[in-house]
Amino acid sequence: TPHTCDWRKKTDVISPIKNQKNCACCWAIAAAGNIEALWSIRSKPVEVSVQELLDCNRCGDGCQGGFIWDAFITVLNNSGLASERDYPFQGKVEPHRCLAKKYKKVAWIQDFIMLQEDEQRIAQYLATHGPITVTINKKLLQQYKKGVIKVTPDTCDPRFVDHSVLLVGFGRDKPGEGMPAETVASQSRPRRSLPYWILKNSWGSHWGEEGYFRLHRGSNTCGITKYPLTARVVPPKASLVSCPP
Amino acid sequence: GSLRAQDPGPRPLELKEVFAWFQMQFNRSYLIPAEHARRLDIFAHNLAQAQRLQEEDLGTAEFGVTPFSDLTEEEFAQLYGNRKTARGVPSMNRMAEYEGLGES
Repeated sequence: TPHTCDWRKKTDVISPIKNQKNCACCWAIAAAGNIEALWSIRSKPVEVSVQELLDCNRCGDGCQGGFIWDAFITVLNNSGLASERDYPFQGKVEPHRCLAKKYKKVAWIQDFIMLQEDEQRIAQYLATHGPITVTINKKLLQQYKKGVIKVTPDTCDPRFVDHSVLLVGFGRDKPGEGMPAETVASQSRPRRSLPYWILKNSWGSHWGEEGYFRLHRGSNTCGITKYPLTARVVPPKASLVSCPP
Repeated sequence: GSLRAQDPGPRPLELKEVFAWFQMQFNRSYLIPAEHARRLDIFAHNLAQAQRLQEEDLGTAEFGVTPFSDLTEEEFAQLYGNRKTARGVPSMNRMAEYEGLGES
């Protein structure tokens, strides 16, 4: 596992930040982001239809929330996904509007898996395969502006997860980074570097760190290890890929 | 000596001024005065909450005014949360686990 990994640095792997607006479709946007990244790494860049995931969701109105595995099952049931261009995001769902058969499929998946609840294994998989989806407790994100969130389970319960996002990388904060110089100078003990995850949110680019946020890595912050899921788009014996450091 | 008062420096912004800036920044307008007052209350509550989170954070995060600062926790959860997971995620076993390349 490398020390750092950031899939945003590889051209066309991570699509632009989306805004789910008043539709509770974080689950569909995160799953679409996962499929797009894997297709770009393994084959060619694509932007898939989030609206198709919402309209064709087997559990009804996709704007009322959903699970990552439902998104992947929808992709499997429909033998792939149309492009965002053909089947654009509307931010709402109308009954019986699934247009899956109308448009050409631009991406499909072999299956999907859930990784172990182990941050080291998650980092290894992320670095060698590509971005994955996670579901976290979003409690702190309403007031979040920037930086690495590190809190105790009392502040952010890791058992209660309610928001799905795309995990795109990890790294370490250099000691003193983001602090005023006098604060750094006044610290008697040198601060240890802070390991973090980089996550892509779906609340527009004006939120957080240009649409992204960072969580402490190594303490299951806000339940990040509870449901690490990813699609698979290639046969298992394919060659390894590497994430830009 | 001079009787001139010492310059106190720039004064901190009043809550109402911060709220006005928030409305301008995030393009919010409340037509009914009662709604404006209610949103101001929520905004103040959220700023206090952000301050608490700032004190509890052990990392380098900054909490404060965001595009969601005029929403209650319930409204935020309703609009941006995953209503299905909020009702509880089904229990499951980890049947499929990554074992490295070449797994069945």
